[in-house]
Amino acid sequence: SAAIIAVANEKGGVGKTVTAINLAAALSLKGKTVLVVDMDPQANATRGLGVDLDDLHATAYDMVCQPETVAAGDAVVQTKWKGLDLIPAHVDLAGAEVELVDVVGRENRLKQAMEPLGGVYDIVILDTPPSLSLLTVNVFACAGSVIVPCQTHPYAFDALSELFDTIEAVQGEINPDLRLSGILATMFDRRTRVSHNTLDRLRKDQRTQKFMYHTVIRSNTTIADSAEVGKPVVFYRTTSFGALDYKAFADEFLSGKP
Amino acid sequence: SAAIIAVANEKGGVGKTVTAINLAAALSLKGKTVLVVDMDPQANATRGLGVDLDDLHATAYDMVCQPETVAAGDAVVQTKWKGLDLIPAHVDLAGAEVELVDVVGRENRLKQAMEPLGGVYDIVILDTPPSLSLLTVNVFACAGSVIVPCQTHPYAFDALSELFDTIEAVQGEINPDLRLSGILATMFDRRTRVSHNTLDRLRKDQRTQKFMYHTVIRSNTTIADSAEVGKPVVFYRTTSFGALDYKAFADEFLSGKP
Ligand SMILES: Nc1ncnc2c1ncn2[C@@H]1O[C@H](COP(=O)(O)OP(=O)(O)OP(=O)(O)O)[C@@H](O)[C@H]1O
Ligand SMILES: Nc1ncnc2c1ncn2[C@@H]1O[C@H](COP(=O)(O)OP(=O)(O)OP(=O)(O)O)[C@@H](O)[C@H]1O
Ligand SMILES: [Mg+2]
Ligand SMILES: [Mg+2]
Repeated sequence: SAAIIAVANEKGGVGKTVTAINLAAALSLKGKTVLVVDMDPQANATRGLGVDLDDLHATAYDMVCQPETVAAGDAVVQTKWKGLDLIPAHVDLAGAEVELVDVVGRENRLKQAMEPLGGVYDIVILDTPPSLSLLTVNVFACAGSVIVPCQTHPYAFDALSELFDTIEAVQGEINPDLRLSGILATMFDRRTRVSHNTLDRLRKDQRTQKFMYHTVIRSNTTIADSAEVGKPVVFYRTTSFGALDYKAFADEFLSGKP
Repeated sequence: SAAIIAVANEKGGVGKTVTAINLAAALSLKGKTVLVVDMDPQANATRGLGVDLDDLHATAYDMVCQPETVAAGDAVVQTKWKGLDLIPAHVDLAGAEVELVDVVGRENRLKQAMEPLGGVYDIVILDTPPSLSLLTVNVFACAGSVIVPCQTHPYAFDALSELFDTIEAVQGEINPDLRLSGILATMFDRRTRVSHNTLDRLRKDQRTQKFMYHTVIRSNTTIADSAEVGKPVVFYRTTSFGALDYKAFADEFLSGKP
């Protein structure tokens, strides 16, 4: 059945969405069938994949909060690219935490909803909001592994210990199979000392060094531009730094490293 | 009594913390007495102001969740700079949403805690996490106005409508005096088309145009480097683009514009 991968980091703006949609795009170019599930109420992955929904279509909110009426299969949308599908987010996901507060097993709602899609895709990639709340815990309960984009900046580095604690807590109580797949250095800007210093720390710190992907995603204006046209940079400009870096990352990911 | 200003945007990584600590620094250079309250459990503003706490010191978590034992005054820390104090964040703030779920008036906890500090400072600046949950609602219940940093990128632009809805809901139910002070374009990178396009949209869109600050904060490597040394860029490199832009913003803010 599918490899289910969470992309998470509580720190905001570290490249979670850019990583989720570009890894998905690069893997689809290698012939994998990929589903992206956007679990961020801000729906940036939905927009980044060029999907503009009318209000009638089912979303991740429906399948998590109203599973008796909407199945995951109903929420799947085809993107412009073959082999790359999406379950879009909805702003109402923001209310899930309060809506499900009294529901027993509320952390397993996503996992249950995704079961019928078990054998349909090679890879499922879950984008998360910048928090460790119920939505992210649902994603961790459902996933087999977690990729952690980490901007090469001290604020993003500081956020890692809380994330590791949360992963351990989920492993202990909800999903013993969850593992940390790796840490991907993102938005690396060779002009700044802080980028180099943070990358060094990531590669030397006891808790992070063995999880570091070799690939480093460079800061790159084409990535910023790609969001506006609703295309992952891998499809938007295939020879840009951004596309090359994410294609190299997809190769490394498939090789099973780090 | 003090002007209480929230700095908020649900989108992650748009420069909320950088704006909060640099506006505070620039205002203190103009002779204002300023308090920064860090309401983000990731405590980036605390770190950005170079404050490294031992576990014994009181924090924003204590004054919001255990007001009977800790008063706001107990949580105040002096920074290295005269006229610039801080109430530090704590990772336990992340649990406030669940801890206070049954507490009547839970959205007014911060406001009540801050009342004894009413006349002590000229200006209070509240940093928020990238979400519109209870912590941010507490900040909106306490504040008189909101500054919205908005990275010149479509994902950040998209987040504005949800933020406006939340401000309206708080005005209607909790704090009728709350007003939107202005939208500050941040991380503007003149090399990318998307920066120019998003800035144009902000300046032309019916809902945003009248709120736009004239000052635009340029993308600037010194700002990234400043976080590593625990100093706002305004103190770290006074002639850098970052420092100049934030000092210009402080002037514009004091003039009462937009
Ligand atoms: N390698 C890169 N080079 C340049 N810009 C980048 C890069 N990666 C991401 N960005 C830009 O940085 C911003 C943050 O990226 P993104 O939205 O993917 O982060 P995120 O972690 O998903 O944010 P959030 O926490 O809000 O979900 C976006 O404007 C994006 O275009
Ligand atoms: N004008 C700028 N030029 C360059 N880098 C900037 C600028 N403003 C902020 N940054 C960098 O962008 C990142 C995000 O900034 P910051 O942490 O202030 O955003 P935030 O909105 O507070 O994030 P969060 O949503 O996680 O709280 C940081 O690495 C910061 O150093
Ligand atoms: Mg995102
Ligand atoms: Mg912040």
